[in-house]
Amino acid sequence: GVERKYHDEL
Amino acid sequence: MNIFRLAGDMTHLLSILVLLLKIYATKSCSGVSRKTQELYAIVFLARYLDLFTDFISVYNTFMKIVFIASSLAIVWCIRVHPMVKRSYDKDLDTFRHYLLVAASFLLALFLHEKFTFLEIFWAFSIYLEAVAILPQLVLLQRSGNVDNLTGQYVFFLGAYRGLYILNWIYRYLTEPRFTRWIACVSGVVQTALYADFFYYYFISWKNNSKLKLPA
Repeated sequence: GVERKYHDEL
Repeated sequence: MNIFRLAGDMTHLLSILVLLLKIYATKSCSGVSRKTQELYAIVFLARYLDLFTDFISVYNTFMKIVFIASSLAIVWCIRVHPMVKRSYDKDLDTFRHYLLVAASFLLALFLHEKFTFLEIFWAFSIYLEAVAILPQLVLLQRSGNVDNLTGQYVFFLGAYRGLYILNWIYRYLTEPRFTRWIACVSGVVQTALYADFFYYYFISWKNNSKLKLPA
């Protein structure tokens, strides 16, 4: 699967 | 990105603008905790180390740079600007903030998503942000009277945290497998710290009176 983008928040 | 997250980021930005405006317009940082501002500068520097390794969006990159630059500018004003510096009351701002830094770093060494340099600093920044407002709240309580802009600064900061919680609820309901224990639990703790302040803020707003915190 696609590795999730961890820290997409600020 | 959902509306809560965007609104949260905007109130966060607004809080920083209000603080900069206060310092710029009055050439004074009375009522502002330098320690809280230094903690925020550390928070942003530690969290956005990924500025060089991960690209999320132009928006994210832009906001990260704005947060780092503005937090450093505020610390610079309080420490270096001759007129602002004079208004800083270090006798009111006595919170031992290095203890918060040490405790947050220790916690990050044990509680993190991955044992890597970036992840440990990321977790550290989350824990530190959760408690970074404490020196400011203690200072406000000590001085009793809160000027309007400083009150609004803290209000917008608290609103930003509340909106992030709504954002997480929304993401939890709409995204499969949305689990972020570290960020969400720390975020709830952080928001809870504002509860007392919000209570008195709304009372003063309702009575149309000046914000005063009980000693």
